Amino acid sequence: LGSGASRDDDLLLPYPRARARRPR
Amino acid sequence: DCTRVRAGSREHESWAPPLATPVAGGLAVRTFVSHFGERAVAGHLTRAAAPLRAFSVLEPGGPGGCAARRRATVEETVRAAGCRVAQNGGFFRMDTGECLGNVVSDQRRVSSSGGLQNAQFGIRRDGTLVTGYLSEEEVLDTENPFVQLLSGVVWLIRNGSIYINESQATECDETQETGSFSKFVNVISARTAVGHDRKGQLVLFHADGQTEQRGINLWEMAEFLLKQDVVNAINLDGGGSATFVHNGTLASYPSDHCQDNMWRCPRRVTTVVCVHEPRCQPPDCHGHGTCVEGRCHCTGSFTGPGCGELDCGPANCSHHGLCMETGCHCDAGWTGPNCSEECALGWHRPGCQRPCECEHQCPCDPQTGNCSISGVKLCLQPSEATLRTGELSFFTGTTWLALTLALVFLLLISTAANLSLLLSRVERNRHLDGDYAYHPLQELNSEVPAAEKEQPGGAHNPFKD
Repeated sequence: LGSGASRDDDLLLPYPRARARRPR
Repeated sequence: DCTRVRAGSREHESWAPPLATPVAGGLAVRTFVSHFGERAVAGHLTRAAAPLRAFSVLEPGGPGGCAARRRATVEETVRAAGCRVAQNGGFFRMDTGECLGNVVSDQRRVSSSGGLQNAQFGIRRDGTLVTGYLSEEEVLDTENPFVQLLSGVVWLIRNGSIYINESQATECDETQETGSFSKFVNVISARTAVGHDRKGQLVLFHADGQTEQRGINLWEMAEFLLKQDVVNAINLDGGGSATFVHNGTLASYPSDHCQDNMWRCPRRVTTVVCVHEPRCQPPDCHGHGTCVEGRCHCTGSFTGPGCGELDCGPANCSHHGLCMETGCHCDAGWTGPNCSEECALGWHRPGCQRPCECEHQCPCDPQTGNCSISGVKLCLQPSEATLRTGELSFFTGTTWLALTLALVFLLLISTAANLSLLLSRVERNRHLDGDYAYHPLQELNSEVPAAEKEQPGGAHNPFKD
C-alpha cells in the first residue's frame, strides 16, 4: 500500500477531459 | 488541441550541432532549492553534451510500449535502458495509456499527431536540435529525419526569449472552457521541461511540487531557465507525472499518493526522456566497427564517424579498381595494393591470378587473356629457334657438297688459265723494249726475205742482237 501504483490524483491537464469537439 | 497542419513549414527553431565534436559523456546534474516568491522549491537541472549520442526518448517499458498502450514508472522504463538521468516525457491519456503527440524513439517513428500544433522538441540525424511547431510533413521528413522527438504543451523559451503568450495563442482552443489553458499555465505545480543552451547541450529541468499547493508555474520555470542560459525549451508533463530518476533511483518527491495516502508513489507514465552513456551513430557502426565511448573504431577500409564510408587511401586504387571492404579490388590486368602494377607477362585476369593458356607458353593480353595480340614479339617454338647441325633449310648436304666441288673446280681452271696468260705475257714483254718491235716474218719455205731493214725510231733487230 506504501508503494506500487500511484492514485494518479495530482492531475495537471492543459485541456479539459470532456471535449465537446474533436480537434480541427 | 489546436489545428492540424499537414504540410508546409511552421514556426520553429533549428540549432545546428557545434563544428567541434564535443567531449562525449559530459554530464552535469545540479540540485537546487530556490525561492520563487516566498516559496521554496526543490529540483534538478541536468546538462548533457553531444545530445545526438547521449539523449533518447524511450517508450514505456521498452520498444513497442506506446503501441501497447503501456504505462510504466520512469524507474521501470530506464531499468533496461541504462539511463544516467531520466525524467517523465510527453503527455498521455490517463484512461487508455495512449501516447499523445509525436514520438520518435531511437530513430523509430512511434506515433504521429498528424500535424497537431503543440510544442515539439527533437533531434535530427545530423544532430540539429529542433524546438517549436512542426507540420506533419516536417515531422515525417526523410532527408534529415528525426532520430528523437516528443511533444509537450507550451513553448517556454524561443531563441532566448519567453514565448508563453505566443504559445497560448497557438496551442489553446479559446472556444473551449475558458480559463483551463490559462490556469494550466499559471498554476503552481510540479514541472518538467526539456531544451538546450547556447553550447548545444541538452538541458533537463525538474521541480517538485503539488498542484495549487507547491511548486512553480510556467512563467517562473521559463525565467529560471533563462538565467541558466537556456535558448530554447518546451514544457513537458507535470503534476503527478513529474519524476526525476538518477542512476536508476527515484530522486524526486512525487505528488501522487500511493494506495496508502501516507506515502507518495511515482506515477506510471508513458514516454521518458533519458540521458545515457554516449552511443555511436549508428549504434552498430554500420556493422563495420566497434563502439568505444561513443565513437566508432572502424575495421577494414571503412572510415567516417559511423564507419559508413570506404577509403582506400589517396591513390584510390589508381583508377584501376574498386574500393571495397577488403581493400582495392583490381580490374583485369592490374594488381598490387593500389592496382598500380600491370600483370607480368604470362598472367592475366583481375589480380593476375590466372596464367595465360596460349600455345608454347606464349604471353597473352593481360586483360582479356587473348592469345592473338599485336605488339608482342613472335612467340616461336623452342625447337625451331636453333638449327640442328648438318640440317640445311633449303638444300640437302649432298647438294651443297656437289655445289662446292663444282665451284672449286671452276676456281682451279680459272686459276690455271690466268697463270698461263700471265706467263705468256711475261714472255712477250721480254721482247718488247722501245716504241715498237720488229718481228721478221719467217718463210715457211726457208728463204729469208730479200729486204730486211732496221726500222727507224731506235728500234733494233732483236735477231741481230
